[in-house]
Parts: sequence; structure tokens; C-alpha cells
Amino acid sequence: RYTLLQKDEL
Amino acid sequence: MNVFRLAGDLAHVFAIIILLLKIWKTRSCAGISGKSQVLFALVYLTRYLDLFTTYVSLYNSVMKVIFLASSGATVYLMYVKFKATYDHNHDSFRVEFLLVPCVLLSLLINHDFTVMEVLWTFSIYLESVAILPQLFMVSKTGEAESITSHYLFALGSYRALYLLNWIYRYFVESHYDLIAIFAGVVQTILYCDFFYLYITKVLKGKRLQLPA
Repeated sequence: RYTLLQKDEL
Repeated sequence: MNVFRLAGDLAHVFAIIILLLKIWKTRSCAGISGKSQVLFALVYLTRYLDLFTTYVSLYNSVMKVIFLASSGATVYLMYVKFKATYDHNHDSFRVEFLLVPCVLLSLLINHDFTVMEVLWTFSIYLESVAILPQLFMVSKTGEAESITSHYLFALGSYRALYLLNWIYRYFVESHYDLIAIFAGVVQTILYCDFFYLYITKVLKGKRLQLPA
């Protein structure tokens, strides 16, 4: 599942 | 991190520095849309809340702080320090036409219905259209100073470079985020007309003047 943890972009 | 992503981030920082320097050196924010700048500040505020909850890297945190601080500084310079030079008569775009659809869309189409996710999604949608008051202002006055054009070019390039980054990541890392990609495509398309004018006029030393 896509979560905030994987948000490595700006 | 890949070369497109890094170039995109650098273009983004470069755009913000150009804008701050222009306002600071000329002691004026003439030709700049305060509404776009407030929308960008709102974009960073709603997206970078994870600064306090999620640590990605030092680079990531530092950049987030740079975007928050610089957008705050820009809004301060425009609405407080150099308020007298703010051209609000030409900054007449109705921001509720952007804010309301972005709020509704982020509530309807998101990865997860949580406060942080919805705010992140809202910031992605809002960023894609936040430049419209500025582009509207340029079209209303029919011209833009060269420095403002350089700012817009750097700011537009940033998301275009991110599109290349997403293509790269899709093939190399099998990573993709449809919300970010969709909004990034919209954001880049909005700049196309400006890119054309920038390349055909500003780079040839002419002023950016729209045909009457």
C-alpha cells in the first residue's frame, strides 16, 4: 500500500 | 535520486531565489501575483506537515525547510514590507475557483482518506494550478519583466523535469504515483504557452509582450 512513508519527493 | 529529480529541485530553488532577489534588489514586487505566492505558501504548508512525522533524508528535510521559509519570506515581502508596490489591481484572479475544486478533488480522489494524505493530495492539486493568478496577471498587463520571465521559466521547468524523473523511476524503480503524475502533467501543460513565448522572445533579448 502506498503510504506517506514512501513520499520521498518534494 | 536521479539527475532529472535533482535538476528539477535545483530549478525550483533557483526560481524562488530569482523571485526573492528581484523583490529585494528592486525593493518592489510589481508584476508579481501575491495570490499565486499565497497559494504556493499554502501548498508547502499542507504538503510538508510530514516534516514533523516522517524523516526521509537530510536533503529532503532541508529542502522542505527552504521551500517553507522562502515562500513565507516572499509573502511577507509582498504583503508587509513592500506592500505599497504590490499591484493588486491587476492581481484579480478569483482564487476560490482554484481552491474549491482542489479541496473537493482531494477529498474524492486520494490514496488514503486520512488527514495527512488528503492534505498532501490537496497540495499536489493546488500546486498544479497555483501559477494561474500569475499567468492571468501577465496576460492582463500584456507583458512581464525579463526577471519575472526567468522566474516563471525556472518554476515551470521544475515540474517538467519531475515528469522525466517519474518516467525514469517508473522504468528503473517500478515506482509511480498517479496523483502526482496527473497533476504534474496538468501543471506543465499550463506553462506551455509561456515556454513558447519565453523561447521565441525573452531568449532573443526581447521583452515578453503579448500580442495585442
